Amino acid sequence: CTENYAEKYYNRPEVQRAMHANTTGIPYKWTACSDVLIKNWTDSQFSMLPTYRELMAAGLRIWVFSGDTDSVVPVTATRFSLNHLNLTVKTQWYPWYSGGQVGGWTEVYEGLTFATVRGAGHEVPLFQPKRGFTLFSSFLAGKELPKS
Amino acid sequence: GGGTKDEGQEVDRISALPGQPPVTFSQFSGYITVNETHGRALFYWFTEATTHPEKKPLVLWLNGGPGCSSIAYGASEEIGPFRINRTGSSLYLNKYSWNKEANILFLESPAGVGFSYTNTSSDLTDSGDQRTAQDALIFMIRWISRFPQYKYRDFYISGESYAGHYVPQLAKKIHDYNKAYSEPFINLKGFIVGNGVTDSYYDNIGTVTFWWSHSMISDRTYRSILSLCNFTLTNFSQSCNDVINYAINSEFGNIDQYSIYTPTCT
Repeated sequence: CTENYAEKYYNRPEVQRAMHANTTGIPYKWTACSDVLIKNWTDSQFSMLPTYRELMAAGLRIWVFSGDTDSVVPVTATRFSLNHLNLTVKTQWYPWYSGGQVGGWTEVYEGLTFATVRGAGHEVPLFQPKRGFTLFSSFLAGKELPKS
Repeated sequence: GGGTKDEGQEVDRISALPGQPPVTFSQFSGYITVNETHGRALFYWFTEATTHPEKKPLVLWLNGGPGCSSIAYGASEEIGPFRINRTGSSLYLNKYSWNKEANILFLESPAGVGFSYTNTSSDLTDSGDQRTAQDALIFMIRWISRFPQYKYRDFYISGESYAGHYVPQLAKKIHDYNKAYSEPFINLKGFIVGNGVTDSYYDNIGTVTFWWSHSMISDRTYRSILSLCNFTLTNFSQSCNDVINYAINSEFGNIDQYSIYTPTCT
């Protein structure tokens, strides 16, 4: 229910003043998600895979991770999609560790790193904050996820 | 050049949020206009790194939806420095905040999300990937002009869910924009995406496979979905929608689809 807490907090006038927010008197309450936008969304790229290919070729560091208890954009969806990039494996599939426990599994390809996060839902850092932090730190450092 | 901190940056400085515990890092929030004609302005919240911000990379975080707020989710319940208490009266520290490793910029995008607004109401009913990416590029260019100390700094984009579109699309916009510069001041080094919408066809096949392999739906329903749904289409047939709605409403049960083993929010 944590998003309910945000609905309360960010609609407080003193919070909006402190954040220099809502300075033009927006004619509706602040809310976590806009129904109007999602119902009227127009163009949506059918596949991001061509964009991934282009940016991998440009040499960007690209990581994709997946909380494995999410059923909305689940781990099998992401794996099925990435599979069709036909990537070359650099480091074979292995379990990565965080806090002495398996944090998930990972495989490193030429141009992209994929990792699952065990026990995490759609919002990985909400459900597994420590594993999410390990993932982020490794990404920034450009290092493979810990093997122990 | 690196430029000097202009007054815009200081005007956006947050002295302290109501109910916030004392912190050592600086934080800023405010608006960047991305389209003068329509009056579209995007709202950001910037939390500098807890130590040596001048040496740490800049990371932009985007939530998806489309239409959802990076401040509601990313900042307030995922990677931000604070968590909001149950009554919405105070904040407490997030032990695993990502601003321990980087300077984190949260953006409410596109206009119409959260505090981001437009003065042209029709913008709210014709948003899409293309304009969202273009406005986000304009935002980054103008934000870095307001915070010139972050020019040439290692820069990464991160996000989740429908930001599986936003993140690579913005990365491509910046990559293309940078081609005009021998030394780009938006020094994009990479991106990281979580539970990201990636490919409509393969995502859908993989999603139904997850539902079946995690025993959320019956064999019969699984077979019905595969036979009635053509996921190469962008709009599914009525019979396909019906069987998926049956799966969700009659076989999932009262669960949180975003985290299938945790209790639902009543």
